[in-house]
Amino acid sequence: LVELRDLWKSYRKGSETIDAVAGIDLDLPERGMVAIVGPSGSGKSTLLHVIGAMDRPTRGSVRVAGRNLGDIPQGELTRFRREVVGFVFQTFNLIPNLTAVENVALPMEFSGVARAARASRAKALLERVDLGQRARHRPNELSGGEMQRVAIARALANEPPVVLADEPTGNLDSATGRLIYELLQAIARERTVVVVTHSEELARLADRVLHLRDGRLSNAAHDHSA
Amino acid sequence: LVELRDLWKSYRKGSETIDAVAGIDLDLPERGMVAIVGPSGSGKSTLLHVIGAMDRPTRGSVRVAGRNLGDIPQGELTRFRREVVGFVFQTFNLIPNLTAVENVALPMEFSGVARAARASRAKALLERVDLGQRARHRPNELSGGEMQRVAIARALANEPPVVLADEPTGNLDSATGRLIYELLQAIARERTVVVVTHSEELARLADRVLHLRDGRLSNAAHDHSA
Ligand SMILES: Nc1ncnc2c1ncn2[C@@H]1O[C@H](COP(=O)(O)OP(=O)(O)OP(=O)(O)O)[C@@H](O)[C@H]1O
Ligand SMILES: Nc1ncnc2c1ncn2[C@@H]1O[C@H](COP(=O)(O)OP(=O)(O)OP(=O)(O)O)[C@@H](O)[C@H]1O
Ligand SMILES: [Mg+2]
Ligand SMILES: [Mg+2]
Repeated sequence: LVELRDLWKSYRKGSETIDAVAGIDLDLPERGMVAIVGPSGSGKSTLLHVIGAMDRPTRGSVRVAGRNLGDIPQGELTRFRREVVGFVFQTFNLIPNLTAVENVALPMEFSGVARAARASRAKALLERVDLGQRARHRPNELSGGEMQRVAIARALANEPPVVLADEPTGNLDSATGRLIYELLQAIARERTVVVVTHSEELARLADRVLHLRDGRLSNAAHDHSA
Repeated sequence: LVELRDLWKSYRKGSETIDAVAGIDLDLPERGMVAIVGPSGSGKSTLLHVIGAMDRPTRGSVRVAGRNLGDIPQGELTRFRREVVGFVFQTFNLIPNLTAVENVALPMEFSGVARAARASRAKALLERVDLGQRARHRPNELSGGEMQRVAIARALANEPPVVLADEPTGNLDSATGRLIYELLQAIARERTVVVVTHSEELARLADRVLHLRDGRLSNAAHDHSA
């Protein structure tokens, strides 16, 4: 479903070049969960952003469901981001003046789902992440872990074929985190799920663990240091 | 150093009242590290915000170094926040258009530290969190874990007697996290450090672990589930 070929993403900073992603080849299957682990600053978020068409690669290609993202015009890319990819940002990125249920319903609004159906699906998603009782709270009336769970529910709103989750349980206690692991495992049965995580427990549940260090995949597949 | 008496913080939401903190009595010593653990939404951040004078309690009192925060006029409270308390926010709250080193130096600028001394101390603090090589990056040129480490360095800028850290390693891999644990342990030798954490490893290093559930401290002191 997702094919990366010689993928690079580099930033210029003064006279320096930082290769956040430095030559990655990778094939991700249509179903199942892949975990990406690696030190802080090793390129994990950058890689997810490029796969999810949030960032353009410096070199190399990203193909999703047979289409090369580099060839898709800007307008169509917006629809791709909305309907093919569900993204859980590391910094949540919730809309401040919308309630939790409105934040979760928003992707469905863009996709033309009728108002009543949007509201009931959004509420059901919040129940799934154990936040039904916070549906009418705005982001500044939620705790850090509650905001993270709203962000997870929103990423699942359009039932996208690809879910990219960046550190989805970093702000959760182990019991609440386990609820999210089980949810991600369940949805990975029918679609591609890629999680960046420092949680060894979540990495163990993945079908495959990729180790990123200085922008490159290492084959330290056996050492589970997350 | 810090004394809480019958402390409550409640929010009104429509017809509902949410008691984020529901009657807490607590004494914190002048030195040492205290960890607060508890489920997502249990009141940990709210408690830290009230101790750090970022939020006013609904009822009860907070005394720091013998002074009742409720009696301190607004203008003086700003100096208290700057010089007595170093705060690591769960959502980092870095100033977007300042570089990492400028963000770390900012609290010292308000306290009248000379420019050259500010710059060298800020740089040294960034080295301590292993980010010397990212000093000139703005927040949007940093990874999640790098932003978190800048926020930790900034909280230590004025060498405050009280350090309050809200989930300081939630976005860090275990190796980078360990660096921060050691740093917090070292600074806790000479001042009060309170950390909210879901990391069992960090909670084990604390002199005392407090368990918060639905805004109340429970005496499950021996069960280290973080
Ligand atoms: N302004 C507000 N209005 C209403 N409820 C609020 C407000 N701010 C926070 N809350 C609620 O208060 C409760 C405690 O929030 P707090 O941020 O202290 O939790 P926490 O223990 O830090 O959780 P986490 O581990 O998820 O960060 C939450 O359930 C939250 O929804
Ligand atoms: N706009 C930019 N300009 C320069 N460097 C950048 C920029 N954005 C990111 N970087 C650098 O690229 C590297 C990779 O960042 P990335 O966010 O992918 O790391 P990460 O593996 O997600 O780390 P973390 O676990 O801390 O979230 C970092 O060292 C970061 O400083
Ligand atoms: Mg990241
Ligand atoms: Mg919190």
